[in-house]
Amino acid sequence: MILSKISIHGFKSFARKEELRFDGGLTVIVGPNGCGKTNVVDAIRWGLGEQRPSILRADRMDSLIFGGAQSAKPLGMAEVSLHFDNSRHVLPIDYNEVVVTRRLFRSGESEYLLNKSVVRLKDISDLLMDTGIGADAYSVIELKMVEDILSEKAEDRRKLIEEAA
Amino acid sequence: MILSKISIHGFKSFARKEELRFDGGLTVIVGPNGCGKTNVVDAIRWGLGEQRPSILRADRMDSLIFGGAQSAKPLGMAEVSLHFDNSRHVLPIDYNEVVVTRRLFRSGESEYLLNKSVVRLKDISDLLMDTGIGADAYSVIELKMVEDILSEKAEDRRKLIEEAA
Amino acid sequence: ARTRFNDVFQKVRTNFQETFKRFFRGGDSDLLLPEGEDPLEARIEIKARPAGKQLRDIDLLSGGEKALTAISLLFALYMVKPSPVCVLDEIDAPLDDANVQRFTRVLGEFAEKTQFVIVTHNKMTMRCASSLYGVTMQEQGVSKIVSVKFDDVDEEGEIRAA
Amino acid sequence: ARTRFNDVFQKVRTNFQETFKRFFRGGDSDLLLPEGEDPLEARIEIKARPAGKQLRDIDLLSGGEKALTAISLLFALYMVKPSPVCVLDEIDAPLDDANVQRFTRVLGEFAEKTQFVIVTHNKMTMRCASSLYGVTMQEQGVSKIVSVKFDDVDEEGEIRAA
Ligand SMILES: Nc1ncnc2c1ncn2[C@@H]1O[C@H](COP(=O)(O)OP(=O)(O)OP(=O)(O)O)[C@@H](O)[C@H]1O
Ligand SMILES: Nc1ncnc2c1ncn2[C@@H]1O[C@H](COP(=O)(O)OP(=O)(O)OP(=O)(O)O)[C@@H](O)[C@H]1O
Ligand SMILES: [Mg+2]
Ligand SMILES: [Mg+2]
Repeated sequence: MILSKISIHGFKSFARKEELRFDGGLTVIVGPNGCGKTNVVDAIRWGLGEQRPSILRADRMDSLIFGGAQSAKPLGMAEVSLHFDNSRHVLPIDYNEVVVTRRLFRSGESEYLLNKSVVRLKDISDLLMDTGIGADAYSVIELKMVEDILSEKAEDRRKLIEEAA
Repeated sequence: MILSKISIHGFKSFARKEELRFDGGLTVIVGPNGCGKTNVVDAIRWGLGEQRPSILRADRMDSLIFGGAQSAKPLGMAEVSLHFDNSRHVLPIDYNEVVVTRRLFRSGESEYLLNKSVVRLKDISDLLMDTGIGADAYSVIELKMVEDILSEKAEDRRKLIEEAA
Repeated sequence: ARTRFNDVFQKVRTNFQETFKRFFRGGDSDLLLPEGEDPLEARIEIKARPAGKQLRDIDLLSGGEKALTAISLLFALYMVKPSPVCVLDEIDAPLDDANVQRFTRVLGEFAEKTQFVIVTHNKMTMRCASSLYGVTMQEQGVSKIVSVKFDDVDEEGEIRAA
Repeated sequence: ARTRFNDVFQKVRTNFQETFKRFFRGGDSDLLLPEGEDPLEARIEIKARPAGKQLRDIDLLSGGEKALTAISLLFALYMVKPSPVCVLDEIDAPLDDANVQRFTRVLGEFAEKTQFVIVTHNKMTMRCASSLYGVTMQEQGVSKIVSVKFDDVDEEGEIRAA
């Protein structure tokens, strides 16, 4: 199973729809400070179902929606789609391409879609269970987390091993 | 007032007496990971009178004394001396060179010296008061502190401004 | 559940001892479950000793040594259960050039089973990319994604208009 | 004590507005004491808005923007009360090359009143040194200080025997 593409629209600093294609190897993202690299990382986490605003560096969920800039007005919705190439049927679902979409409206309402049909968050977590890429898994590591993984409190370490079990 | 030299012996990874001379401009310290650069920073903090082991990344004070390596036995004492050029008499003391020395023995005993005569810690803090380089001042900044200076809890910010007052 | 956890724990432990030696060119490391406690509840202790040094509290390691130890543990987990996608955000920042080279070499070896997405400012890490993207804010405050060739990334980490 | 604190606070505030603009080439920043509270007890709020962006919660700034904001505040303090010695440990790690250049330029300006001791892995910061030292562990586990010329620092951050 390969993450083949991510599309981001209205999430954090992405006022316009942007896409990033992955070739299955090593994709490197570069750019000056504050241009939106970690916002791409947050988009992947959020798209996989992350529910805790603090992990996404936001104080409340609605600060995830594009809030406006000099040349662009605030938007009413944030949307992220993750496209997976499922031709080897790792995901227990009968499609060759699986698209997981998450939306958030200013009203606070959320929406989850699987290949364009609305589903519940639970359907997405069940689908991604045991693949190692769910929101809780160890698939996104930031420099700040290095202190946690090695710290005395050890909860994070246990969670990492449990995830692999 | 200029810090003209630091000598370190038996403090953390410095098994042998080492010296570093400063020319009053920009001194840059380089070297591979784990070679002892931040230990030099800790030596400056400790020499200025830092009392909290956690700031020096140690769980107890005696882990500041060289604990041994492949080719060198553990030592019984850690000693750091900071040499200040006081020719403009910024420090209220009658010497052109002021040497502040701190020692720690395995027994847990500490010793403070001013130009080779034993004094109390209070004498050193009084001497450095209002110069902006005491242990509490904002003169040592690590990357990890950036989060604290900007954080909501704001105590650190207030302390910084108070120090300047 | 207990035998399953124990089984995975032992595998991760052996892998960690191996990846740690690879990154630190020697030294040794370990993951320990305190004796007599229930494996499902007990704290997992971590030990790390770089080559030629004494074993000390993990807090006494340097910034770079800590990052390298955490990366070794991460790869040890991937050897047990590869995650299809792994995202790393500036995890190479505290590493010196020698360790960045070791890090990117090991990444290359794992890239067969795991797809990596890496955010970095380090030119050496950029060179290992199979595809390179830039994020720019040509319109202030609005992020845009552009595809980039390595030569387009100038000194400033800025992306010359492709 | 109150008037003295207020006096210094206002100076640091004005300086911070100036140093922030220098680092971010625009934008604006502020330090605020909540109205009506005793200045000696109240929390000091910090606001930072990079050029062309909306004012948002300080937590939404990026890693590099946060480091640059903290550095601006530090220099604002030095303008009020220069500290004879300032030690900075890898504070340039999250900065892109353009910001490292701005950082080292401002350092040069402050180096008249304040002596800086900087630990770094960044080659651009190394070039600004008036004296360069290397710390090595030729004997494993034992640190040694050597004086270094810029050309001696090779790709690896390792120091060739001087
Ligand atoms: N809801 C939002 N609407 C508009 N912009 C936002 C929103 N949330 C965050 N931002 C902006 O995104 C920027 C941060 O982007 P990000 O953290 O991705 O930078 P980065 O590329 O990772 O930089 P660095 O190299 O410094 O880590 C901030 O300047 C912030 O103002
Ligand atoms: N009491 C001690 N005796 C001997 N060695 C010690 C002692 N305390 C710490 N050390 C060693 O010092 C090393 C850490 O050094 P330091 O943190 O200064 O590295 P650094 O040069 O800052 O590296 P980095 O570039 O990764 O930040 C550790 O490997 C640790 O084992
Ligand atoms: Mg970032
Ligand atoms: Mg260090």
